[in-house]
Amino acid sequence: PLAAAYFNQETLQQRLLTLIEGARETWTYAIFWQSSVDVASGVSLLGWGDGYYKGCEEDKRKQKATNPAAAAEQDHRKRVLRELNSLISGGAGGSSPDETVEEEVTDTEWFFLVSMTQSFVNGSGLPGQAFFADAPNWIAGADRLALAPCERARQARELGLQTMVCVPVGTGVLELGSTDVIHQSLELMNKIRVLFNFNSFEIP
Amino acid sequence: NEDLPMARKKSLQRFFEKRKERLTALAPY
Repeated sequence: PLAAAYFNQETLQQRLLTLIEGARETWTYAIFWQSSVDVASGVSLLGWGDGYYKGCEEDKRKQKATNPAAAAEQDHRKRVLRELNSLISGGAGGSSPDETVEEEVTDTEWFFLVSMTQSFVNGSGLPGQAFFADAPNWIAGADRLALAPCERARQARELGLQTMVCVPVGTGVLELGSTDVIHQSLELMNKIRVLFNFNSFEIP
Repeated sequence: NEDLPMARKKSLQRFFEKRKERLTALAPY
């Protein structure tokens, strides 16, 4: 019960932030996928628990969409961003439009936002596979992401990510993504174990 | 709005806050 009490949104966000901001490598985001079981169907599900988006070099480059398809994609992303902003600020017109929703939405920002809508049923997708096998899955390199048996990994590659890592921790899966190629690191795996050891009664 | 689960709502709020910080840091002035 004590461990459960510590496992709340605030400490989870703090753990994600500590991991990403304190890492030697440059990670773009971290997501915790929370496991649950649908009582009626018995289906095991991994859904959004929390996430931390740090960003990457892409965010610093102000690329203006130069072709019609890219411009249309940006329009679509900004429209979705406006709707989401409206949702969390209490309805349309609840907040004044600002650069938060009017500036370009980068590929990795978009990937992170789309992730909030995703879930993985009965061991599907990279997070589901890691959870089901109770083993980490570390994919480094765009070519390896392209070959991964997972639609999410392929989408990640298309949106500029080069490394995806899924590590089963406690009641879910920790996923890390980067636009850099990052090879497996024992140091990071140990850090994850310490930060996400939900059996521990100590707040990291 | 009521249908948006709390975990996603809080994550979205944080995402927008951080995005604003990033954009402010990148602004020329």
